[in-house]
Amino acid sequence: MPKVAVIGLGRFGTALSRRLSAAGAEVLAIDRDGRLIDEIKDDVDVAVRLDATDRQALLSQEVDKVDVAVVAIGENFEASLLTAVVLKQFGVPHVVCRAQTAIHAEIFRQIGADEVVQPEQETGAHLARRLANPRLVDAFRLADGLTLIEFSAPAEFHEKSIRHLELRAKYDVNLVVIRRRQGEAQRVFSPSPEEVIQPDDVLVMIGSDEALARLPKE
Amino acid sequence: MPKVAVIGLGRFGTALSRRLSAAGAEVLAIDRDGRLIDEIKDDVDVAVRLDATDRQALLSQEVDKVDVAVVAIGENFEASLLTAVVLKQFGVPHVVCRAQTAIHAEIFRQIGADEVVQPEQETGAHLARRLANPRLVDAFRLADGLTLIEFSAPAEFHEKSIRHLELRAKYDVNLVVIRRRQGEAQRVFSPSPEEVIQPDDVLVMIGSDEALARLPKE
Ligand SMILES: Nc1ncnc2c1ncn2[C@@H]1O[C@H](COP(=O)(O)OP(=O)(O)OP(=O)(O)O)[C@@H](O)[C@H]1O
Ligand SMILES: Nc1ncnc2c1ncn2[C@@H]1O[C@H](COP(=O)(O)OP(=O)(O)OP(=O)(O)O)[C@@H](O)[C@H]1O
Repeated sequence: MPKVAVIGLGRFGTALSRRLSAAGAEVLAIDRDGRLIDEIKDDVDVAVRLDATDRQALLSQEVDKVDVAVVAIGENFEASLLTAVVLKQFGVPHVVCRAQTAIHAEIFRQIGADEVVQPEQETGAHLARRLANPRLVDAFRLADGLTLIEFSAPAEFHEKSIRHLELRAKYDVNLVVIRRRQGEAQRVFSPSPEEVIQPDDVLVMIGSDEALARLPKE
Repeated sequence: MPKVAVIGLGRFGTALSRRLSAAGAEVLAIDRDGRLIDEIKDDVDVAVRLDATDRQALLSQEVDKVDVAVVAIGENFEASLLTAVVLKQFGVPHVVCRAQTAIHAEIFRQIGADEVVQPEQETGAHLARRLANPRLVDAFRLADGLTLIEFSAPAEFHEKSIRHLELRAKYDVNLVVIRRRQGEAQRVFSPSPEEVIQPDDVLVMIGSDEALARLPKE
């Protein structure tokens, strides 16, 4: 299991630390605010109060021996940057930096950060994609030659079970989820082979572009 | 195209507004800080400076007529809450609220928010999943509780057929396609149950976060 140091216990660092621990990673949580250390110490392997710009303090906690270090300090860019530089000097294999803006992100990359996250911007982009497209996704390129499409169930699929439709054998596509209205709400579920397609079902499928193009359109 | 009001132009609200506009949605951007309005006005349909707790001001901008309203005010919980309540009173069909913590999120739901986002916590959870699982190639949230992941085939899956692995029965995940190197090229295909997993195969799967977390990691 990877050994991960999380430096900075704001909402991002705290959520990250707890989820990592829950997933079985070994977590070393660091912050200079003692109250945050007290709040998290039962949820991680080690929680220690120190100033991340203090190189000796980091070495005393063996931060140079971790597999991954995440610099989750928010507002203090200078401290973030200095910490990231020190971590790369220690030889930490994978250093992730949280950046406030695209320009900050670029600076982190230039000093050697292996990965940069921008929580607010990434969540904004993700929400925008979902809202602009009130159907789950319209067509989303997953990888070369692989697309995810949303497709309202054509008439010839209505009242047939998924097993009966033999989508994989006949069309070489994989039906991954169905979106179905239930009164006011919408249910999104991964169907079993026995599920019967209903009119108005929206089928979310994955396949190559050629395969998807062969699906019946009416 | 949906008409979306974004109230609060911090990093989250600004990224959301620009991406929505780029995706073709009609965007009404609101903030009480005039400088933020100036910075964004060329990127959205309408940018207007007003205090979101001022009901008359909202009505004068026809915020009651939008399809979606996103309350992206950060630190001022009271203003966020009041604004959300007013939007639901106006009858805005879909109100999304940005929450600072799980407790704030719960309060927003109780006053009628249709959706709640927590950018820092969601990004922390997403990063935790990728870091705890170095086999994870990519992960994409499809909808509440449902994620698509790309996952390099762990050793215990090698040389076994998909039927034999019983992924749905054992892990409650749906293997949608396999990506396999073939010489220089890459083949992406929807596998039959007889397909045998090879080392280096990348498995693209869909399931709930809990189900995906149970997949073998080595
Ligand atoms: N030099 C430092 N050494 C250790 N911890 C630090 C240092 N500077 C800041 N921190 C810690 O980093 C944490 C996160 O910083 P801050 O609260 O500014 O970020 P934020 O962007 O508001 O976080 P979030 O959005 O994740 O809630 C704070 O708990 C703070 O104590
Ligand atoms: N009553 C209000 N009416 C209109 N705008 C408001 C009101 N209160 C706050 N705002 C605006 O909301 C915006 C976002 O708030 P704030 O900067 O506190 O959030 P944040 O959590 O730091 O944002 P982010 O993390 O997205 O950068 C600010 O630009 C602020 O001017």
